[in-house]
Order: sequence, then structure tokens, then C-alpha cells
Amino acid sequence: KERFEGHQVLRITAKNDAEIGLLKELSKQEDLGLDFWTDPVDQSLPVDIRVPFHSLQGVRAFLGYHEIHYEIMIQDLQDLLDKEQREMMRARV
Amino acid sequence: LQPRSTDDYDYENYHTLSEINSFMDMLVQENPKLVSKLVIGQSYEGRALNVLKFSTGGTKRPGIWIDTGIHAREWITPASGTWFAKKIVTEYGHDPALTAILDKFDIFLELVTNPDGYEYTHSSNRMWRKTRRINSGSSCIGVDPNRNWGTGYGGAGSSSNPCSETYRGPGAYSEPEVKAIVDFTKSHGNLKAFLTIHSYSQMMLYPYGDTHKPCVDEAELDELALKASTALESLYGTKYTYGSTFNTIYQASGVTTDWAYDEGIKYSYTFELRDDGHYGFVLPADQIIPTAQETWLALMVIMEHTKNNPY
Repeated sequence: KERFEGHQVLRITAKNDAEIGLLKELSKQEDLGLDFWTDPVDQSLPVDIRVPFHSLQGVRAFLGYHEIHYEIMIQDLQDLLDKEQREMMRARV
Repeated sequence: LQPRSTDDYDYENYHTLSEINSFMDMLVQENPKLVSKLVIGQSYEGRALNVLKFSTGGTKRPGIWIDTGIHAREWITPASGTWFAKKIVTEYGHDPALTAILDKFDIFLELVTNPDGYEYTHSSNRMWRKTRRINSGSSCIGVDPNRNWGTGYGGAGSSSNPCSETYRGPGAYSEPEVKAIVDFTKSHGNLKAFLTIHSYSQMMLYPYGDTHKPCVDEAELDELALKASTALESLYGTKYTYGSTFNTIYQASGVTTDWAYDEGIKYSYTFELRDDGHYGFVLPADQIIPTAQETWLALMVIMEHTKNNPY
């Protein structure tokens, strides 16, 4: 079963079209293994990205360098999934 | 420990595919005069594509289609759909609005539109979104079933790369999960509303996604979306945005809603259910019932409007 230890979901709020453009560029970098839960479309919509642990440093550096604002929406995805599994198991019992 | 009836079913938790299938069988068994189960096809991996039919009789009645679970990881959608199913059998005969709808229309509810993907999210990868098709010439698996429909198929807003989450597939309707709905809709021939339910971003979207051009009925669809989202918001304050897919979220080609509309089904909407900005696709189970309750209010507005505005 695939695990997501250390994966974070970042919520990014772009403030202009240039930042949206940068996020679109980011989405094309396949080696980062990013999973865009919501896509960079417009400043009015937040962009949520699941970032694998191995790409976190690079993505944060990219956002920091371009001064793109983000918050951590999910600190560790696996923690949340473990909790979800525990709740399902508990409910069955 | 299996629930013995749909009253025992735990609507406040997520369930496996087999548990949802058992739920459907129980619901049919308990309500034989109102509910039946149709098998409209088989998934890529051979799983039954089950649809609950809610009907109070009559022949060739107009129908309302609702599907959940087309994107596998959007667990809140089949969970909400299960709650809708129970709500329909509970409220029929008690809620005058729903009773009037069911006295005129059949409701078709497909709880797990993408069962292979859903099963895979339980067994192997919780973040899986697509179908489980093996793509020849690629190591990447799966097709986005919401880019596989014939209207606008292959346009911008879908990908030709099998490794992309929006891979459109080798051809329109290549996915048996999609083709089964197409065949069912065409053979039925009298569906009047088509509601496909996704998560998350709190939106109600109508055609088109493929083009910025407005659909002929945009004014009515927009007004109805406002009414539906107002009803939804009234329960827990959940804010929805609405509009055409193209203008509200992004260009998306080959999507369900565009196809249904072009098939002549005017009241064609995509829902994007709630998230409060903390969980995305991992919405905690304690939000299942509130999500379903508020969504139901919007569905009722659209279904009533469909009933009151024959075309």
C-alpha cells in the first residue's frame, strides 16, 4: 500500500497572473512528482498541491524565491490517512 | 460485523466497495416497491456498474440522473450518495416535495461510478483518481473518466499523456465506466437532469467546459445554480461559487456535463462538494453527513425545478 509519509499539501494563494504562470511552470516539472489537487487557474482560486517529501525543499525554495505566499494545509498526509483508517476500523468493530 | 439493515449502516463513516454494494442490495431488499438495482455494464477490471433506480411505477417516465464517485479518491461523494439513497426511501411519502418528484420522475443514482479506482484507493493508493486501464506503450495506468466523453473530446483542458491525471484516454468513450452511462442515457432517452458529483472546491458548474461560449440555456442554468447554492448555504453556511466550467474553474474538454447537455439534457450540473480548506480529498468522516445534508438541499432545488419546468 502506497504511503505518503512526509507529504505535505500546500495551499498557495497567487496574487497575480505572473504567479499563476510560475505555478503552471512548476506543474510541468514532472520529476518533482507534484499532485495538483486544485490547479493554478486564477488568483481568486487557491492552488493546493500535494508535495512528496523528496520535493518539499525544492518547492519551498521555489515559492520563497518568487515570494509566492503559501500555507501548509496538511502537515503530514500519512498521519491523516492513518487516522482515516483507524476511524474506519473502529467503526467496523 | 455486517450491518443487517440500512438502518444499521454507518452513514458517518467511509466504506469499502463491497460494503457499499451490500448497502445497495439491502436497500433494494427493504424497499422492493421503490428501489431496484440495475447493472449497466462492467468496469475495465470487470466489476459491476450498479445503479439504484428509485421509481414509483409507470412506464417511460422522465428520469433524473445522479452519479457519485467518478474520481476514485473523492470519497466524500459515494459517502454522500449513500446518504442520498437512504434519504430518498425515508422521505418518500413524507416529504411532499420529494414525493411529488418521485410521482413524476424516476431517479437513477450511481454510487460508485469508477469502482476499479475506488477499490484501488482502499487497497493500494488512497490518492488514486483515474480508472485502472492499462495504457499500451506506457507504464502509466488509468484514464481520467471526466475527460473521456465525446463532447469536446481531445481539446485543450485534457491531456494526451497517459501519465497525466487528466489523460483523456485512447478515444472518446474508451472507458467502459463512461460508455455504460452513455449507453444507458441514450437507451433511456428521457433523462431531464444530469447531476455529476465531485469534490472538492465548493462549486456548481454548468456547460460549457470546453469553450468560453455560453450554452443556450445559460441564463436559466445560472439562475437555478444561484437558487440551489443559496439553499445549500442555508444549512451550514457553506459558500459555493457557480458558473460555466470554463469561466469558473478552467477549460476542461470531454467532460460529463458538456456531453449530457449536448445530448439534450438541459439541467446538467457538476457539483464540487465541500472542503473547509484543511483536508481536500481527505475530508474527515464526521463531515460526511453535513456535506450530504447541505448537498441534498441543492439537489432538491434542481430536481424540483426540473419537475416544474418540463421541456
